[in-house]
Amino acid sequence: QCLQSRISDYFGRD
Amino acid sequence: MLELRLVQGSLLKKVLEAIKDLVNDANFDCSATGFSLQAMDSSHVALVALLLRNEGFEHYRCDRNISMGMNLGNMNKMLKCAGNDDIITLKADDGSDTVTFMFESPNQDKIADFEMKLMDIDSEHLGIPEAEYHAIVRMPSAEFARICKDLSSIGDTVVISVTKEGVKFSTKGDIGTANIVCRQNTTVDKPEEATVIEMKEPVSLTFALRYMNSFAKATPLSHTVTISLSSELPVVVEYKIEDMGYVRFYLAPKIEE
Repeated sequence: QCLQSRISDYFGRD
Repeated sequence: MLELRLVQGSLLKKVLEAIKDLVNDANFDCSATGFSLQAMDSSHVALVALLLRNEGFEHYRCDRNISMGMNLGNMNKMLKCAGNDDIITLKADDGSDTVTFMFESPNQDKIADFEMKLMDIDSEHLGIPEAEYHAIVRMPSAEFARICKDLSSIGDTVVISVTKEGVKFSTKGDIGTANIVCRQNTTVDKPEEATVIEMKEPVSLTFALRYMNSFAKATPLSHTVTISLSSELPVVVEYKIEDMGYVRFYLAPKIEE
């Protein structure tokens, strides 16, 4: 089973 | 004062068609260099980044940086009223809470203006670091759209694997499995029909197909799509907009529990 990661797991606030 | 005149107005119509289902509300940022947008979908799994550079507009006036919050569904409703051959001009006065879309028919016999209310949108702007991707695949955008559509009738997720053999798109579902391999193919009549694979390292990542199918709505913007993959990074699915910029979609991968 796979979990959906989120964009914020990779990119931080500018 | 903001005034942007886009002779090829259909481009803006296509951009909205490409992103309106992914993002509900977004801030369009206008600066001296161009018209841009960055927004995430409501579940923060995908991010869209749009850039239309100033030199792609016939007339580009932006006196100071301005951020205009728009509901993309409403913006799309307005842009649908423009003809495909119309020239579209965006206008906004300083401090105004509206934006005006002006549509001119090619022979100037019909001029329409639609004024839309702006909205305050509290969105976070993310820093997207420059990254070295393990593999970059460039292929015809229609081919990519077809693959995503076909696979989504079998399964919900796609595994994209790049090896020296080529790029493989795989899915599985209740009724069975599917694998589509595209090999590098540069012996084509037109460059936009080529499949080009640059691989530094083999990479294999899993993504939700419903997002890929949403990204494929940008297909009318470009004959080719570029898919950049690195393990442990969101995939980048890029549609270049000729002479103007791009629409880039970032999608966070599915990861093993």
